[in-house]
Amino acid sequence: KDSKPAKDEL
Amino acid sequence: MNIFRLAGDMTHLASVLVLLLKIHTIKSCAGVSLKTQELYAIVFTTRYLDIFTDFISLYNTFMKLIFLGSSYSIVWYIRRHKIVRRSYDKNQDTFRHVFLILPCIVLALLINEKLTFKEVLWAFSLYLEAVAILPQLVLLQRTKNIDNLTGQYVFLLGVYRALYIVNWIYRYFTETHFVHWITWISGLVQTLLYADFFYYYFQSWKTNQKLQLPA
Repeated sequence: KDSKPAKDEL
Repeated sequence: MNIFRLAGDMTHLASVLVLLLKIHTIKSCAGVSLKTQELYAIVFTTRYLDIFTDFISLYNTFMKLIFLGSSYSIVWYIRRHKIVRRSYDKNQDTFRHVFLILPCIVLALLINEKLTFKEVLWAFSLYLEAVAILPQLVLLQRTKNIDNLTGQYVFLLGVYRALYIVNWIYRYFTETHFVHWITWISGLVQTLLYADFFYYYFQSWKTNQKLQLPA
């Protein structure tokens, strides 16, 4: 499971 | 994507368009801080390097290109456009970039998610964004007559930051593993910088008077 939050913000 | 994030992005977009349209149509950049605009160009350049490495969504890529393009266009207008640049008052816009950039570089080297080139640049862009509005706020304070559009530009930017905070609170409760301390703390600092401006903005709106910040 991916525990690193995605950098999906601007 | 939640509604707060989308509303935040849209106000951010609106703020940039208001500024670009003002400069483009009235051919004047009076009251606009070139320093702040250059800092934003650096912020977007360092943060959006990931358009070459990570694909998140078309929306994401598109918005990144818009923010990059608009910040560089605004800088170009103020520096190079033969009419616009005459309205730039260099003597009022005296904030030194280096006093903001250097501490942000140091902070990014010390506090980052990972000590890699990309992650340090990412952290740097967040720290710099938090303080990039300062030259503009200083300039507003010095300007006797703040025109409506410049006031609206700063107001919209402040709303965008506030909406992002609501978005983080929402995401914290609705998503697992969504923790970005660097983003949150620098985002909170950034929003607090607008508090004073907001106070006077609403005062002027309530009393129907021209916006003026106390020296």
